Amino acid sequence: PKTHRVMTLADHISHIITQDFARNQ
Amino acid sequence: SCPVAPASRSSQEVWESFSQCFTPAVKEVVEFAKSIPGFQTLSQHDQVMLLKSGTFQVLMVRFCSLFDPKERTVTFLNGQTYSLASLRALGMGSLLDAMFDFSEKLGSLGLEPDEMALFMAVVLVSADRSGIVEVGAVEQLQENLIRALRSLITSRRPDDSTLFPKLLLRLPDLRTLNNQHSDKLLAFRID
Repeated sequence: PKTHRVMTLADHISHIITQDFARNQ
Repeated sequence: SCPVAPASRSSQEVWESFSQCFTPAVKEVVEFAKSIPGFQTLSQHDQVMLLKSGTFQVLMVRFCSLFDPKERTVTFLNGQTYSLASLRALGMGSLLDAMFDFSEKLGSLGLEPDEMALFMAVVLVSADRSGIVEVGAVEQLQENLIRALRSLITSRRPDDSTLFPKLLLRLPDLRTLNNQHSDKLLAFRID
């Protein structure tokens, strides 16, 4: 069965930003 | 360029594709922020905090060009146009209504692309300060950007003293949009 990760827009935005800065460290 | 639903797809699939749209859009805001003169002189912590609290608002400004307030339609970069009614199925009706109102007000100011970009920089550094450590540095950057925006706008429209204040009045609108809607849910399929 397909599972889903549900998150708020704000959390999704925070997640991407944290990832970006972690990658560029 | 968001491939939102051809009629044949379930609203869940629509929701997933709509959610996917945000990832590249957020990354573009991060790159935009790094290009703002002075932004990268802030501490990394403060850069991250400003982006976390301001990105949704910058996106709202960026998405304005997709909204046609008269026709009540949204046209994605891939050319697909959707009526407000058809997008209501995504459950984002209240956000879409607010977006139409906001894009109507912002659009009526008739900003040039470079003015819009400078306004987005002001939006970002004017975001919520609660997580910021070096508030003084952020306030200084905000002041510089607002001064640059004011001189750009007044140099082009010397006899229009109302446009700049009207533009700054959009900042509280964006704060409200952010407080009311950034908790909207997105859904991502994990196979």
